[in-house]
Amino acid sequence: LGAGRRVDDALLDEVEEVLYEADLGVEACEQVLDALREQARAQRLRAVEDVVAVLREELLRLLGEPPPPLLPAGATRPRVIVLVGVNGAGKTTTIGKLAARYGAEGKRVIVAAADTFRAAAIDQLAVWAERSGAEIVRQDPGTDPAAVVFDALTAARARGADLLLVDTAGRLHNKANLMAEVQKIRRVLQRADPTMPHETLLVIDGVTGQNGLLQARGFHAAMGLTGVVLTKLDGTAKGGVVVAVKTELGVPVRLVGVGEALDDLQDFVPRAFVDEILG
Amino acid sequence: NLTARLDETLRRLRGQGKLSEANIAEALREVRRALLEADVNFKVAKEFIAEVREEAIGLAVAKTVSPGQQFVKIVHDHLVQLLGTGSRDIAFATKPPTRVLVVGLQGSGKTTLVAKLGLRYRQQGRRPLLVACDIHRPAAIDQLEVLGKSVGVEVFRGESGAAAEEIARDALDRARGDGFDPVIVDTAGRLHIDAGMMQEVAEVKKAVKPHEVLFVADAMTGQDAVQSAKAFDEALGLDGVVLTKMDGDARGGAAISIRAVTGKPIKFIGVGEKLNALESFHPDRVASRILG
Ligand SMILES: Nc1nc2c(ncn2[C@@H]2O[C@H](COP(=O)(O)OP(=O)(O)OP(=O)(O)O)[C@@H](O)[C@H]2O)c(=O)[nH]1
Ligand SMILES: Nc1nc2c(ncn2[C@@H]2O[C@H](COP(=O)(O)OP(=O)(O)OP(=O)(O)O)[C@@H](O)[C@H]2O)c(=O)[nH]1
Ligand SMILES: [Mg+2]
Ligand SMILES: [Mg+2]
Repeated sequence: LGAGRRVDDALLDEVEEVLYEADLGVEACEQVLDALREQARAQRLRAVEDVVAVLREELLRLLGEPPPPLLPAGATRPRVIVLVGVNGAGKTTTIGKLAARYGAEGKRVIVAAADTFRAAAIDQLAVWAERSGAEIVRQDPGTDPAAVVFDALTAARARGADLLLVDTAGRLHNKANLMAEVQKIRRVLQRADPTMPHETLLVIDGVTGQNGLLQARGFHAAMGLTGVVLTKLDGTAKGGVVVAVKTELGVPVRLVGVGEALDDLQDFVPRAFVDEILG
Repeated sequence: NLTARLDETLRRLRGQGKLSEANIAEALREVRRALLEADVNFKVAKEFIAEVREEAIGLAVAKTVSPGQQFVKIVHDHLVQLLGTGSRDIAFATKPPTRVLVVGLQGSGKTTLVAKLGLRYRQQGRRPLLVACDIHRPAAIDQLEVLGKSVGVEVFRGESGAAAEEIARDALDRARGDGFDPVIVDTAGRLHIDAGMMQEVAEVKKAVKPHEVLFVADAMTGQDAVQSAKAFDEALGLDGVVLTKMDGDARGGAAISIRAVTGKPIKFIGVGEKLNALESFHPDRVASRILG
């Protein structure tokens, strides 16, 4: 969409390609392209800059306002944040990054190793806890994840932790027994305190296509999501599926993962995200 | 479903003699929409639809099935043809040990696949050696060791601090010395645009001289599938593709995209976290799934 081009069918075809290849999906693409055609009919598109402006405006409108901070000032202690998502999305690594970020702000952070299933999952989280200066609550592999969470909450309250980050096992949303397991984690927290968990974040891999919307529907119905963490945006994928997640479910992106190191975590900035899509 | 939608779109075909440019235009748009919803890459879908159009025009309208069914069959068969050719297992070397290199993006399912292949070949009476060449991810080597142990397959763990390619070299010495075969090498997840990491895996490949390079891709991958697959193919030369997490509800259009852009065969699909959850690839099943 280089500067100085005139607005013709070839350009609009290219726009369609750019939007689709960003993983926006059929619904969102049609919505954005309709807005564009509307402007074209009203003769308001003189140059490619007008096209880009309309696209940017429409995408920003769909994405909504920048989200509130995860750990707001004056939050009750401990603030409990549960991370869920499908296998390999980046949950454990994101917990390490969150622990580091808030640890650096002087917060006392506890991480709960509630993935008691996958090989070496607890060891992996333990490395991140060490690197970030967080304390880890863990049990033997095979322990009921909800029991680990309960333990971790007890520890967080006893030690006056500011933040409790709960790592869960990867799971596909179409597996009823696994979704029941993560709902049990939620119930255990709610029973301890009806405001918990304060945040439930769905971690979505940046390369995910339209399945990201199905994941969000499934996890939102089971858990009630307060946000999405979109990972691996340091790759070439654009992560456009989060637009549909916001417009259909009202669930906003809170954070973005941009690498495998401890500090590779950014707040979600809608404008920067849209500019990446529009190249 | 697509057949029902196409029946509706094509109902005016009844009583017509042939499929024409005009009477299938709408149907082709429906099919393109289905492919895009299934995450087939935009350009790949466009090309595919053009080929289907060419094939369909001039065909006689079928008398024994509905127009929707006829059209879906044309598309389905075309998808199967695109997905279908190529061998279905790894190429075993005449002079052992056979060497397999497993590569792909972060979190795609490589380590799990390496252990699944270990189990598969152990069950065939072979003596596999799994090689832990991921020196980056925390506890990656532990992960492979736990998995290998769970299925009675030996895991080679290199010296602490060794580079990935040194570990690979030492593993091959061990394999030759103790008669392990095949040797299956797990590597760290990496981005195709990370020059340093692509250099590392090129060096591991040089050390391993693999008979088979397998690209592991997540079935839920969207439009980016063409980018990563193409880049890995250009950098390393792929022999096959494994599509993982097919026990999910992703339609799996990435299979089409990857096949279209690399021409390499999909050899296996992962259908679960358990180490016996590995199936050979059936193009007709994947084609039906993509069409929804
Ligand atoms: N490039 C990149 N890699 C990432 C990012 N976040 C996580 N990863 C990598 O993705 C892979 C999977 O990360 P994990 O944290 O183990 O993912 P997970 O969701 O906990 O996985 P399971 O527990 O097995 O479901 C690892 O290799 C991470 O280093 C990111 O933002 N960018
Ligand atoms: N449901 C399901 N999960 C799978 C499948 N294959 C792998 N997994 C899970 O996906 C997650 C990632 O698998 P790994 O084997 O760690 O992936 P990887 O490619 O080695 O990850 P990195 O080394 O970080 O790049 C784990 O939770 C696995 O159990 C599959 O076919 N189905
Ligand atoms: Mg994890
Ligand atoms: Mg791995």
